Amino acid sequence: ESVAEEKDEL
Amino acid sequence: MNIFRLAGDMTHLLSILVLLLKINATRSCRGVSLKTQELYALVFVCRYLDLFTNFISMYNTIMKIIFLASTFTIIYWMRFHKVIRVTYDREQDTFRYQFLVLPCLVLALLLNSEFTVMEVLWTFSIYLEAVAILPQLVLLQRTNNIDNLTGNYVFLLGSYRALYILNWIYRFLTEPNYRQYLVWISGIVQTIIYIDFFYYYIKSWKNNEKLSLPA
Repeated sequence: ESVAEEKDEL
Repeated sequence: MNIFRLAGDMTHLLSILVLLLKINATRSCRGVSLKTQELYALVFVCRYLDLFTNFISMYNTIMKIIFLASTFTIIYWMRFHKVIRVTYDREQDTFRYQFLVLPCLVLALLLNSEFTVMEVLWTFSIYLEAVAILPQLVLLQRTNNIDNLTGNYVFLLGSYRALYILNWIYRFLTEPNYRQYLVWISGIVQTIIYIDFFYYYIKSWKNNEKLSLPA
């Protein structure tokens, strides 16, 4: 869920 | 990716370019905090461990490599380049790493979304990034004659953080279930740290004066 999604930010 | 996120990343990239350019062109790192640069190196190493485990996009990978390589280049110049290292304000750049690193590490161990090595290190990097600029701000305060480019570097870094907040607001409004509280709170703290600097930066720019921060 959001854990993976936020990792696309630098 | 939205426009605020892209603008934020580009501002971040530009800030690093300004710093590389300043040091390389003037052969001087006067007013630049090695401590802040080394803290950023630690931030990037801990956060970008997923370069080896998780491919997100070409953009993401290239940016990560640029941030890592440029930060290590700056550190290398400041520590080992025979002309540049002499210009480093060693006596003024006295902020202690442990005051920032240890609390962030403890906080990351206590407050994270998953207790795994990767996740704790990632969370640690989020907390540490929020405060990594502090040695640089302290050094600027102690520097009488702040170089324009050094001032611009810090201004661009602060702008990048402010743009990231707009990016989060945009994502919150457009993506269902998008929430990342730890990142938001750290990011807001990080941006607040710049407010005082912004005030003096804009004031000096308006009055056409050289930037100086009151002690």
